[in-house]
Amino acid sequence: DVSSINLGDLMEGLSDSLLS
Amino acid sequence: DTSLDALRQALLQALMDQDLLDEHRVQEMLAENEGKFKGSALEEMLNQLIERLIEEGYLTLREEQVRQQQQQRGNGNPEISEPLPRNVKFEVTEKGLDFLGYKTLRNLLGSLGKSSFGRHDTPQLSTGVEAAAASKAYEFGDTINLDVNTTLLSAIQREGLKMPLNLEYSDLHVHQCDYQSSCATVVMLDCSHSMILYGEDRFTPAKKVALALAHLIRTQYPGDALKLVLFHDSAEELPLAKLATTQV
Repeated sequence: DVSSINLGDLMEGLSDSLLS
Repeated sequence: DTSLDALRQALLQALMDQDLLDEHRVQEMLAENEGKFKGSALEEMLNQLIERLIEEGYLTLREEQVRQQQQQRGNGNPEISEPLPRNVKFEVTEKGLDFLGYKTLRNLLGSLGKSSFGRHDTPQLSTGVEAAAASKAYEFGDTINLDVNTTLLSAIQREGLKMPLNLEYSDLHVHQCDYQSSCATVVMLDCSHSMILYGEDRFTPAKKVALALAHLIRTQYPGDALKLVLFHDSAEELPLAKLATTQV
């Protein structure tokens, strides 16, 4: 379920991709 | 790469890294759509996540102008050409950048154990230490926050314990406080060729440290000035908002 995903955790997981 | 496809790919990887989605489920969702990503439940899910990230203000989307060359394609030709693909890019917002800075800082300093006393927050407990600085003799221009005890004691030492007590100018003592100053910091970020030499990316780790440092200074030391300088063959000032998207 998409709405149950914590966006903060998701952003943290994305940080490598967003910063590189 | 700031295209939406790259973002979807990164999202998928993040979901799988965090065990929110497994390989089997991905294959299942693709199989339901004859193995194609476009139009699958997986694409729908990733799009919903991107929408949520945009709604919460972490990311924004902007549409890049389609190249002039493509627009001119078929000029003077009356037949209807195929619609050009939309070129949508994403950007990290200031809120997103702030969040990434906070997380990077926490990751860099997060492995602290209990050692000597410092200013970094830890989950451990300790006794409080409040340093009360000794008072000093009053000088013209000082804030008159009189240390009454020391002032009276000084008068008593000089005159003896008698009433009325005669106070002299030299008896006056004032409390001293910690003096806090602001400072200016310039972070110089090397983006010369050596940072990506032999295919090894040394720039991203350096950028993360710069981001964490910027976050630390902006949140812990209000009043400080912080500037970033990017240097290579020449050098230029780098706005903080551009830090996350800077590449060699």
